[in-house]
Amino acid sequence: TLPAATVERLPRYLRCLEMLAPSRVTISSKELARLSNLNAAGVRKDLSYLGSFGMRGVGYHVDELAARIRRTLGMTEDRTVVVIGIGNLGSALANYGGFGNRGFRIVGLYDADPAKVGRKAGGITIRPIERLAKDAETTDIAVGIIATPAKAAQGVAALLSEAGVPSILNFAPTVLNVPDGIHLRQVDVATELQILGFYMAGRNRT
Amino acid sequence: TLPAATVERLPRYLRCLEMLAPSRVTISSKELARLSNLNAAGVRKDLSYLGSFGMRGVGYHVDELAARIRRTLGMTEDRTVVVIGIGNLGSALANYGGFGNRGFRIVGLYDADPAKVGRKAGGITIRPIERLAKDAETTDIAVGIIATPAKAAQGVAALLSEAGVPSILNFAPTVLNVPDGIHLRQVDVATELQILGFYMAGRNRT
Ligand SMILES: NC(=O)c1ccc[n+]([C@@H]2O[C@H](COP(=O)([O-])OP(=O)(O)OC[C@H]3O[C@@H](n4cnc5c(N)ncnc54)[C@H](O)[C@@H]3O)[C@@H](O)[C@H]2O)c1
Ligand SMILES: NC(=O)c1ccc[n+]([C@@H]2O[C@H](COP(=O)([O-])OP(=O)(O)OC[C@H]3O[C@@H](n4cnc5c(N)ncnc54)[C@H](O)[C@@H]3O)[C@@H](O)[C@H]2O)c1
Repeated sequence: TLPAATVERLPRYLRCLEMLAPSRVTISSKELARLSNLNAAGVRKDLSYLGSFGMRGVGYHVDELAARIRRTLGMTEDRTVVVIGIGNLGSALANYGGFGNRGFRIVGLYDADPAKVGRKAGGITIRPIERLAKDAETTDIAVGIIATPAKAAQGVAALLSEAGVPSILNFAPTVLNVPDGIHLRQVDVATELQILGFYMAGRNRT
Repeated sequence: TLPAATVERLPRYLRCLEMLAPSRVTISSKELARLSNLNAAGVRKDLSYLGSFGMRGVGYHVDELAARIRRTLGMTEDRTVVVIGIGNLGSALANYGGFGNRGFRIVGLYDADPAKVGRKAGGITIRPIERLAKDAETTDIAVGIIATPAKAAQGVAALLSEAGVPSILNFAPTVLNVPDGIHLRQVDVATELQILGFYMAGRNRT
């Protein structure tokens, strides 16, 4: 089975492969490491979990590697997503074009504010949060994205898990408790700033 | 010096440490690994770059480890941030409380739409993008966050680098070309969905 750290790097490798010119046929682990800002030995080790298909001296076949990563990430399946909390962040997520080409489709937008219900974001009509449980009975929902204020997030997480949604992506700055079996990921853009902060001073800090 | 992969994991370790009860004095690498969803050997290796202060059999001193990570990430310094493009995403970033407690302070919001200029987001008045270069002469800007549509992003990146801003965090779904020496990080929330996608099928895919 794949280590968690390897799984987390696969989308990055895929993004690098997708950025290559369409005419590219192969890529070395060294070049993939340079593009993804990681070290070559780590790249080779990560990709070895996907099966042995790197060719010594030639590298990896770009299309085959991308297809294998997509299959490993389950991108060949159509995954449905709902967004809860259609404020600034929820609206940006509803309008974001980057989900579709990775196999994720937004099938529902929910909010607790009656003034928002009935409006559209990203071409989808916002539904009242009270309808989530009922809608989940007839629509298979794979991921719930929480974009509400922190104080509402735990309540929304409970609604999602009771509705049988197996995965949650949480943007609200709070620690959520979810039942075992629910996959939870926390997003915090401040993390990206902290990583930039390390490099800003120009010298490698320890 | 620290490997890039280690630097990227430090904010996650810090978040786990900050979530511990205030009464906690020590933590083992095993527990920190479990909390951060990584393996214990990797945690020990990462932390060994910060100096040798884990105590065999006892683990790490929580406050000391957190302080050392903060220092390594340069969080002790006051870092100034500007956000370019105050639409849905830019507004959510301007209002986000998670920057302040990590040493990042938003000092400017810029937009190209005259209808947005003069409005406030997160308590800060939106300025016209034409003013960025002049403002950068009098205010030290450490990071520029790009939250514009993709087609405007390259132009904004050029403005930021010409204004002497050393780091860019880009949300627009496009590959930016920036001069050497500018630290660039690309954010894509779809990556988080792809990682969730791997675990969704319940079986470890290869
Ligand atoms: N993780 C990050 O990096 C990051 C970045 C920016 C913002 N945020 C967080 O994202 C969240 C949203 O930010 P925003 O600027 O869009 O806020 P916002 O106030 O604009 O939007 C919040 C929305 O949630 C709705 N809501 C409140 N309670 C609800 C409930 N119980 N069920 C359904 N909807 C509910 C509100 O009606 C509103 O439309 C905040 O928690 C903020 O801290 C996180
Ligand atoms: N990376 C991710 O995970 C992610 C998630 C959501 C949205 N996005 C991206 O973030 C961007 C913003 O999304 P949004 O929903 O907030 O869009 P939006 O249309 O609501 O906001 C864009 C803002 O940029 C301003 N703008 C346009 N050109 C500009 C320029 N040259 N200089 C300064 N400002 C300019 C516009 O006036 C507008 O206010 C988009 O590129 C979107 O694809 C990325």
